[in-house]
Amino acid sequence: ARSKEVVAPPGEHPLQYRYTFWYSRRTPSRPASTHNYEQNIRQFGTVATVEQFWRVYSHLVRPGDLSGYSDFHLFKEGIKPMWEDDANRNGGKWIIRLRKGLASRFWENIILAMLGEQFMVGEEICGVVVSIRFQEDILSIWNKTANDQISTIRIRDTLRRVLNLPPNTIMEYKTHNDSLKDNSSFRNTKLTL
Amino acid sequence: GTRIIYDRKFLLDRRNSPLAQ
Repeated sequence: ARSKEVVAPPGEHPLQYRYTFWYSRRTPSRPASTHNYEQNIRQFGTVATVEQFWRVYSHLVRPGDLSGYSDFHLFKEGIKPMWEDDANRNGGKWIIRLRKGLASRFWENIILAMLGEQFMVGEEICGVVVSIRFQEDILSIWNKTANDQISTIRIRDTLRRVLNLPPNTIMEYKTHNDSLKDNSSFRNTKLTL
Repeated sequence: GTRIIYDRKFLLDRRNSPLAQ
């Protein structure tokens, strides 16, 4: 029923997929269990066109202006930004660590690449996340099939291009299965140059 | 089927459209 509310009004430019924005925030001292993660995450808008996207996005706080321990997520409609979701169960994510001050620009660029279908990996992309932390900020892009090497490498190379990353930028990949095992999003990743 | 592909400039240009306000 929710899908029917989000239609493309005349004159607007449809996106290949509909996307939902989510926001989450938690107290870093509390360990993240699935239960409290689900309680702390809220969706606040679904968009189907380029123009709808800008209407929502332009009213958001820029991630670089957020304080504390918070995340913005933009995921395809119907996919929850959780490791356990059916679309994510066999997936994983690329992680890019950003020094403070870069998150807002990189977040916008990764979103525009996803909405514009720049990754060319079929149905593989699930969504993107910007995670605001104390020492650094982290950008992630989630895909469906962690062991699909052709897609994960293509996603990595597209990221380098659309974010204009220096060639020596370290890229990290972590499967959601590993995240579930060590209950951590960003520790124990596989590094590649 | 065909994919709807937009480059960054196209998307940024739509930001100022009256429909996006």
